[in-house]
Amino acid sequence: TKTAAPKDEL
Amino acid sequence: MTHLASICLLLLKIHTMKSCAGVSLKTQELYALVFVTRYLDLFSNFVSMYNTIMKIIFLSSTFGIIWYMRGHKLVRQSYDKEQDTFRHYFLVIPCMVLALVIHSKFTLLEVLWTFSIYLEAVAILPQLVLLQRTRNIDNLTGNYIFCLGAYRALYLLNWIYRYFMEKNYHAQWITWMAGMIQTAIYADFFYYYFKSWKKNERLKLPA
Repeated sequence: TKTAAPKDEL
Repeated sequence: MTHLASICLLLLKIHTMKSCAGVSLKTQELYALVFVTRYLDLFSNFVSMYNTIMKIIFLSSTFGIIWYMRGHKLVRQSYDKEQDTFRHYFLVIPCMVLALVIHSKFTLLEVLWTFSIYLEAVAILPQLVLLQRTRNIDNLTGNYIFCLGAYRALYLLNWIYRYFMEKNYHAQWITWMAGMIQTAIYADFFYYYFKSWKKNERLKLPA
């Protein structure tokens, strides 16, 4: 399974 | 940085002119909702000092602008209340429904975060409607809206860059799609902004 995109944007 | 510039331009206008003529309170309130629902991870998800500081700036400046428009004696009088008629729930409810249907994980934080992405894409609509009704758009207001539109357009470029340059970059379809729609909504505004800039004329949107 793919991990979710990390929330590193604003 | 372009987003920060837009906030500085708006605060500069309100603070120096003591006027918020042509500025939509509805859009500001929608942005407040966007920031509150997106930055719920302010204390739980540390990305960088830059990221945390920007989150705090975006949250506090938006509430500062709303305070100015609602609470400041002089500024409040210049608010075009009769023209700024867009209803919040026309945008908030569909975005909430969409976030409940299309999200990457069904958790409270994730759905609220997705909601904030959808709402951000359309939060400018009350401002664009007000702009069309405003006869004399001052330079600061025009530049404010330009920067507000430009930051998402610049994100599009950044996403392309990250997609090709970063090894562990994740596809984020929800953000990409919403970002494209958000930028497309500004297309008309950008056209008239550049046209008036080239002709050295005051910005005016056709009715």
